[in-house]
Amino acid sequence: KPAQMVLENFFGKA
Amino acid sequence: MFEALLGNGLILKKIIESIKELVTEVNFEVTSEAISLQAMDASHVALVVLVLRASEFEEYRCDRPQTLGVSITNLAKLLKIAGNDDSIILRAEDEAHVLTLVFTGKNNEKMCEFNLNLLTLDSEHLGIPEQEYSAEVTMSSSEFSRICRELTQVTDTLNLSVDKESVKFAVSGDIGTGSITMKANNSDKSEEKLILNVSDTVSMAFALRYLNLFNKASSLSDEVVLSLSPEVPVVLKFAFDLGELKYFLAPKIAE
Repeated sequence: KPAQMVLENFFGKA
Repeated sequence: MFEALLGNGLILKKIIESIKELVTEVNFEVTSEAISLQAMDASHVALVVLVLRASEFEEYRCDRPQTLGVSITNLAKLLKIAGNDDSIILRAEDEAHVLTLVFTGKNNEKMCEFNLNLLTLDSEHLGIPEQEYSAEVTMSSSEFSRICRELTQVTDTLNLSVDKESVKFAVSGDIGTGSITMKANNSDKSEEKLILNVSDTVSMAFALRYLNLFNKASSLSDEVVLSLSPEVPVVLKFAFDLGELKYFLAPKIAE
């Protein structure tokens, strides 16, 4: 089953 | 001093209804240009980005940029009191501790005024790079909403595939598998129309639970624009006269 990523996997803190 | 008059208060009621199940406490940034917010849901899987342009309000004044920490849950409660035809004024002094909301009936027959206590919230701003997406799908927001809702009965994950000719919504669950395919077309019927702008084919998986929450915004816009690139969050954009509401959703990725 595919795993749910979180947004921090893609976007850094501004 | 910040003050904004919105003749069509219903749109603000709809916006808050469209985000209240995703984010409960948010920082609104008010500037002379716009009212905006960026907030993640508690599990950091989804992000809400709202921009309301100052120029689209009937009256707008913001002497000094300000961050207003708002309980969306409580704002939604107060907005329930506003009639659908009411105009809404949002007002805050500089360095405000309360946000004042004034609802006025169409014929000035009734005026409601509330002060919503503001919160001091940590901001967790994410830097979202400007990027070109491999595929862009523009379709009826109610049709997309219906498809997501129907497929949720089969399973919790939507497999979304887009090529130059069509978009395929596929699911696989305990009861079986299935898919809905829509071909690009320029139908006069808004329900059927589907515009694709695809440079590379994309196939990705997303949690239907979140898509269903995003689709509450279909009351704000007849169209939704989905922007997809492999292995980055999908963007759902709902544009309306006052501005736009975008949702980002992190994909599910095979381990």
